[in-house]
Amino acid sequence: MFELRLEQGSLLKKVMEAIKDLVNDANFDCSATGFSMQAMDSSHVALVALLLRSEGFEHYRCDRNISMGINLANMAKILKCAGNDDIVTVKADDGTDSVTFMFESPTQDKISDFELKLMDIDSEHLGIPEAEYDAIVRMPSAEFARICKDLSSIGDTVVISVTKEGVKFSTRGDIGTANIVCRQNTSVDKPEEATIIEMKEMVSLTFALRYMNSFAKATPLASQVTISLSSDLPVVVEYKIAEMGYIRFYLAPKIEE
Amino acid sequence: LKSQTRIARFFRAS
Repeated sequence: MFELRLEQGSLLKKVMEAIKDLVNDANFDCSATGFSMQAMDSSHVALVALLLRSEGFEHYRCDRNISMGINLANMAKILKCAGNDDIVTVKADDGTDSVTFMFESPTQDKISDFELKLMDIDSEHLGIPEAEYDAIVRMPSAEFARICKDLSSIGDTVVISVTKEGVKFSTRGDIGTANIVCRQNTSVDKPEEATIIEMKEMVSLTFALRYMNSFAKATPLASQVTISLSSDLPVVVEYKIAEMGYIRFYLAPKIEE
Repeated sequence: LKSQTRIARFFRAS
């Protein structure tokens, strides 16, 4: 038997909104460690890794490891039915082919349950090697979202370059070019508004903007985003999920062949 | 011209 209870149900809603357009189907793995998921987008260019640690839930019970194959659009439909303040319980019995979502209003005067059919998903689990990154940029997530949105009105790809000057986001398209430079900014009272750049080596990589815009749908989950870059390696765009874990997006670079 | 790579080029099946 598997059961989790999350008082801040809106968190699960936000997680689903962040990944439902990128990934169609995924296996959610439940173990003593927590609730996790790894999946590629249909083009096999991007990879999403989600971890919600068991300690972060108000209640978490997992008698044996299970893997639940779920269509994300359908799970998102169900989670949309939860109120933002609702307490969410997810449970699955051993050997059944469905998972139940229960939503309780904070005052306990409305209780809903939804049963979602599970599916067999034959997905490849990729090993993500530990990497030392050439540059790590931490910046306000809303700023990153704004930059990706603005640049995508000009071009299809973004070149992210980290130098001593800061981090530069550049694009070019039919109408012209755009460059946005963000400098390190630690002298703010509010840490959520800081931009911090750790650079070991200068790095410049090219990525498809439409994926970056898709990742930015995770913005409501965290005030800061961490972008880790190394030459000729996938970028990692990470949103921490308050006290519980993270959602990490990996995107393969465009490379001169 | 740069071409799009796939994730499997960097991360192998585990």
